[in-house]
This record gives sequence, structure tokens and C-alpha cells, in this order.
Amino acid sequence: APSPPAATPRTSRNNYHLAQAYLDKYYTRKGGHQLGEMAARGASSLVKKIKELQAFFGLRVTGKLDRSTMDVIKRPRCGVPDVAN
Amino acid sequence: YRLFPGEPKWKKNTLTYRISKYTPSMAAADVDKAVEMALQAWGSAVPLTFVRVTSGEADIMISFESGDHGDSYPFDGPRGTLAHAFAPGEGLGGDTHFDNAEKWTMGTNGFNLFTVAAHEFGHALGLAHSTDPSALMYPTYKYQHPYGFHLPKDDVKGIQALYGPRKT
Repeated sequence: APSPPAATPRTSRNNYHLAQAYLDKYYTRKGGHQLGEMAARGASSLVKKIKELQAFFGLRVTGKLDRSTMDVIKRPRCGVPDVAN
Repeated sequence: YRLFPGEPKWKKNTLTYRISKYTPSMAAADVDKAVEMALQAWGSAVPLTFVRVTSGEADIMISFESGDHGDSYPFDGPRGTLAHAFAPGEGLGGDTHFDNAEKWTMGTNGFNLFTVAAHEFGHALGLAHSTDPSALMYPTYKYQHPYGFHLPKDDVKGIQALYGPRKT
């Protein structure tokens, strides 16, 4: 099988940071997390937010930073969060 | 369409607006025109009238801002976030800020100010982001031709849910 391109690890790391900043900005409810969410911080919280983004934009809900999700994240947009504050 | 929690809306039918800071990337007259047309897009659907003032505090204060501009929502330079607006209310409520780092235009060579302003004024009137890709209130930028523009159905439904239809 062909090996992945050499740039893949760096690209995915960049995507991860880009996505994290995006989700913190547009998919974080201010005023504290719900109790259930407190225990599930970190990676699972990120997955939850990715799923929320994918559902909002009508993408396939995978919880993964696939190409269509990254395409949305890279689009210029309004600064108002998509989830209600 | 979606409304903000608590469904904030203006309790009066005549709203004032003021452009307090302009951008160097467009002629001031073009900014005035884009803003007027963007407000009118909403005013054609609901019984709201927009009156421009040139001094003092208006309901909708409009400005072009750079980076951290004192409202806890700093801009991020070119692309990314283009603008933001606050839901109806006192103080910052209704205020609309555009990122001065963007290249603003009346056409397609940059970000079309009418397109972004019309979207932001939807927030200033009480609409949150829509999940309908054809809606003006969809979160991502999609050029809208300013002349002959009509609000998409989803946005009409949303704004009329708050203010009722304009009587012809």
C-alpha cells in the first residue's frame, strides 16, 4: 500500500489546533459546562463539539476532523457563535 | 432559522443607526450605501424603519475595528472572522463591528460589505445563525448581489416571527 505523504502528521496537527480554536470560539457555551460534561473534558469534549458542528452544517456526523469538516472550519464567517450563549 | 435565547427584540419600530468608524478599504459613500441597503433588506419584510444619525448614541452603532477593540471579541486579522453583532438590547445591544483587516468591497474583489452587513443586521435585530444553507443567516460567507436582493424565505420567517409582517 502507498505510504501516507510526509506532510500528514504536521497537517493533522495543524488541523487539530485550527479546529480546537474554532470550536472554542463558536461552539462553547459560556456560563459553565453541564455536570455531565465536566467529567468528559478533553478529547471527548472536542469530539462532542465536532459532532455539534457537523450537525449544524448538515455534514455526516462522525466526530472526526474529516475533509468536509475542515473545509467548513476554513471558511470565512461571522464571529457570532453557532451555539447559544 | 433560530432566535437567541430569551428571544430579545427591539420594543420600538423606529431604530436609529450611526456609522461611527469607517474603513480605508472603501469610499465612505459606498459604506453608507451598503449599510442602508442592508438595513432596507430587513425593513422590507417587517414593520421596522431605520433612521440614520451622525452624532450621539444610536440603537445600532456601526464601526470598523481592528484586533482587540474592547468588547471581549477580538478580531483575528484577514479572513477567519469577518464581523460580529450583538443581539437587541441596551448598551452594546445591536452594535455591529466589521473587521478592519478585511478587504471590503461593493463588488466581488474582497468581502462584499452589503452581504456581511445584511447578515450582521439580522443578529442586531434578534436572529441567531440558521442551519439552512440558503439563508442569509447561515454563518459562513456567501456573496449576495446587493441590487435586486430579496431576503431568503428562512430569514423572512425568522424576522417576521419577531416583528410580524410589514403591512403593504
